[in-house]
Amino acid sequence: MNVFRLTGDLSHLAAIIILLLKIWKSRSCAGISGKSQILFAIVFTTRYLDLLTSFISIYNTSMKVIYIGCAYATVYLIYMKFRATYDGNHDSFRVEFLVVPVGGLAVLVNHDFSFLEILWTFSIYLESVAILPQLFMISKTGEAETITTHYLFCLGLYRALYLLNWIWRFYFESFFDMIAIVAGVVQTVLYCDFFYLYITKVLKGKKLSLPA
Amino acid sequence: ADEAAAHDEL
Repeated sequence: MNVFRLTGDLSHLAAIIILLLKIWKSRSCAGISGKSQILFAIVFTTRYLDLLTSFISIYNTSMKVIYIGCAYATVYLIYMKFRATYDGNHDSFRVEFLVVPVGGLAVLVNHDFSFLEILWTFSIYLESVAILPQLFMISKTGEAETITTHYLFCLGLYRALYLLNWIWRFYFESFFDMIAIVAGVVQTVLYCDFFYLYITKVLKGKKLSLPA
Repeated sequence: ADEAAAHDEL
């Protein structure tokens, strides 16, 4: 555990909580892509199946349980409790174009051809692109609520901090995981355009809106 | 460097 890994995890946790609170307090999931949230629920489920087979630490186990619980709670709020506010017409990204290639890649490129390992690999690849339906929705509507941009910033920052964590671990622990690193770079790059808008607009008190 | 064996990250 190093400072980048810990702040990365906390940033990830903050993102998840911000989104849950936003939906809960406003009683609305307007502007939120339910498809991205389903993908994240799949990501956590397929990655954390090792909860049943291996114990790493209290920290590790509790964070996994919290992430999974929050992911399903978010999906429940969007598709059940506040379904009437869900903007399905604008959430039109075709997720099969992500899930199918990512599934194929996980079978072809992995550390070990075993059931749990392929699911772990699938979750790493899927996470790297799971935000695309949300970004697609924002580009379609041309705007995002400020609280939604805080969520996206924390979510993007988390993987960027993990990149620093992997650099740290490479130098000080001789540890590296090429699958996680490559997917993590892809994931972080996808946020770069958003980071630019967040810093130049949202942090200066303006609403995030895209030119028509 | 070693390739990852156990996944200790989240």
